[in-house]
Amino acid sequence: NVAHGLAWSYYVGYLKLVLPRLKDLISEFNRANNNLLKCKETWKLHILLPMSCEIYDDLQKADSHIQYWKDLPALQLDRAGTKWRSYKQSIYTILGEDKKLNYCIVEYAPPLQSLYAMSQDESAAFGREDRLEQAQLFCRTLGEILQRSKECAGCYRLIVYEESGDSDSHFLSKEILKH
Amino acid sequence: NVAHGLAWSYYVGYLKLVLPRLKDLISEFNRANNNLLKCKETWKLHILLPMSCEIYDDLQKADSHIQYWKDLPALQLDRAGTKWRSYKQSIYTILGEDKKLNYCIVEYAPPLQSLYAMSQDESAAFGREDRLEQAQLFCRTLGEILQRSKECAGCYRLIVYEESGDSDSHFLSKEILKH
Ligand SMILES: Nc1nc(=O)c2ncn([C@@H]3O[C@@H]4COP(=O)(O)O[C@H]5[C@@H](O)[C@H](n6cnc7c(N)ncnc76)O[C@@H]5COP(=O)(O)O[C@@H]3[C@@H]4O)c2[nH]1
Repeated sequence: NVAHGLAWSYYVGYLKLVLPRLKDLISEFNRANNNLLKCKETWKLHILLPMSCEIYDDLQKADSHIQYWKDLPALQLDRAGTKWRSYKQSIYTILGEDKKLNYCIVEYAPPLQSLYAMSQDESAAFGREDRLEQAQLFCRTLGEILQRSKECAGCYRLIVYEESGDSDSHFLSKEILKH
Repeated sequence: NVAHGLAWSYYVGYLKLVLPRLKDLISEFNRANNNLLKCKETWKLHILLPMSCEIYDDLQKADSHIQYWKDLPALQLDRAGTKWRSYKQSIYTILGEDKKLNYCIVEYAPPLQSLYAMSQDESAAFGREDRLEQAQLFCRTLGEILQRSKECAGCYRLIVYEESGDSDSHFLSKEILKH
């Protein structure tokens, strides 16, 4: 199944590499940045999983209450013939309804973007209903893989959501802060 | 199908981004490096597709006649919430049987590494025969997608191979130079 392969590829090619090292990258960041990421509960990669597969390359465009702040130190590894391939996460500030500013390490899951692109290309023979079904299967499979993974325990938060009909321009920031 | 999704994701999430820009990245590299990549026939990304799915993160370990030389300039783009995600290719020197040194932009296709990892994990319910079948389907699907892609025409070389029984430690360099 398409989603099955994409979930495994996302795990072995990315999450399995970065999640176990996340705490160290955050500690390194804190040493250089006055211990700014204090709350250990937020020392997780928040992974956005919109069922619509509609992904913004620039998170600030999804919700103006989400602002890019800084990057974590990059992880650099030799991978499949690419020397020092770079993997990094970005830290955002998220303005809450209480006007408080929250720091959050957050990004979308890129495979959902692949599902979206496949549904746009006629030669992929992949329609909107396939896409929704595969998006749901992707989230379920990813959740199961991560649950079984000892090395990734406690390092991530899956944020699965469907955008409601009446589009609230601050839906996403509220959704992230719920978690 | 697993391979179907991986081929599409590899195309929309990587090849479609980098291949159309490859000539510009090589020209930029040549300006800074005394026009070293002279032969325009080699201005292609050589993509290694071993049917065994056995991928070396360090190409020099696959064959000592393949040596890392330098990187092309990286492509940096906002992608799915990651600011300035970095995509780069490495240039290798390959020693031929005639003792001549050849420059080559080469790397493995990462999705084959995902297929390998899936076949190693019991919970993926994916055995060695599935893996071989999916590796072949991956190469076939990838070839068809790239053939139809106008923006990627002439920018890549697919190097599909099976390692022979009597392992020649310089099999890979010879295989690449055949192309
Ligand atoms: N050679 C090579 N160099 C690259 O920079 C690169 N970037 C992507 N790819 C391959 O293209 C395809 C599509 O990529 P996508 O980003 O949708 O999925 C990626 C993405 O969801 C996640 N991932 C990998 N690297 C990063 C990264 N640096 N930041 C965020 N997510 C990442 O994990 C998935 C699998 O990655 P790979 O298994 O390395 O192979 C990918 C994949 O086959 C690359 N291949």
